[in-house]
Amino acid sequence: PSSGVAGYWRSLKWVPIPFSVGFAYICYQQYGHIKKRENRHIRGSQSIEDSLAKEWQVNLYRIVPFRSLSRLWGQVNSVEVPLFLRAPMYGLYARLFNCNLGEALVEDFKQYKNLQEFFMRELKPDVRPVDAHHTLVSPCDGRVLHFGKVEKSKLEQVKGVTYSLKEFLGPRSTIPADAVDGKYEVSDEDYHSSLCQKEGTSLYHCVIYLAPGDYHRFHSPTNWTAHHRRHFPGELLSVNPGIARWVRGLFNYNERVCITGEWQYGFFSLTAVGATNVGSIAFYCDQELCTNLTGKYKPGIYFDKSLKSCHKESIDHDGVVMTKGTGIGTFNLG
Amino acid sequence: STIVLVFEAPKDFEFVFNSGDKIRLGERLGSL
Repeated sequence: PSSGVAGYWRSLKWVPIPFSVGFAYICYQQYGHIKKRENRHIRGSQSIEDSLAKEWQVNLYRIVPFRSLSRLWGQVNSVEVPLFLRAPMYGLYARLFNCNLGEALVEDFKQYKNLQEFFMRELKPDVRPVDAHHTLVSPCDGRVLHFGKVEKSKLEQVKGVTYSLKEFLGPRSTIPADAVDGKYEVSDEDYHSSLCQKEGTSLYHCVIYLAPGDYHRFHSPTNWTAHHRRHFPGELLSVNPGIARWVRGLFNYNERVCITGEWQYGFFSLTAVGATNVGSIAFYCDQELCTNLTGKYKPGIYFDKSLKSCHKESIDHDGVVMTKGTGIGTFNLG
Repeated sequence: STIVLVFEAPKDFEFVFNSGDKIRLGERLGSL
């Protein structure tokens, strides 16, 4: 009996230790999160500044070859998955990222040849009714990171972390006649006011983050006419909310495609910002658009295309007519 | 991936959700 008791004590001594250490570690992590959150509430903007990455940290982060990784990720996910692996593989993905397969047009995992197809799955037509009573609706599934009035030509990626509207959308496509040698410098304030076309209006913005499990197609949020497409090649840094809180101007670093035009209240734009996993962007109205290409790019360089000059049945001379709720583009893996 | 909308609207435009809220395609964004 004495050896049995000794064995019991020996097991009691060692088994709880890893659990205790693990539990203590989780508590410590949680304490850190709570402390940061409380600091944000108490110290406000100062705390936000403290939690932002320093310039050297951002530069170091940008050295990581996310563009190459993204293309590699895309290639891997374009490979046809053997039939027997599809259900366990996509099932794991669906569980990890909370995909609701009941909403998918094709519920059978085996019908998706690769993860790319699964990622871009379509939804059943009745699972996302478009609000018929309101003019402006959400263009996608996701989480609202931030929204509000644009103040002093600054957008906010998350609360308190601002970035330049002028850099985000780029210069206005119409260069005034008095521009010297085609160069035209405009202040932030003038740029801001140049976007407002009507009396009694303001500029507003809204940032919606799409998590890996979300439906990754986007639709027109209102009835509007798209006049112009601008493609900014760029980095493919992660855009998850944690990084958005850490790297100021994240969306200005990243590859993005901006469609600008007009709706009943004046200026309207929709910008799709790429990320590491989701490096390429497609707009149905622009078949020439190619994103996440190999090779280097120069920061600040962008490629424009007028959508007024297209000659297709669905496109009139004023641009591309976008109808509220209709699909206008997709994000692709890699 | 992220979608950013920048648009002009009347001064009394109001968004109808909070930061951090989940939103679905087709749900209203604001009131005009």
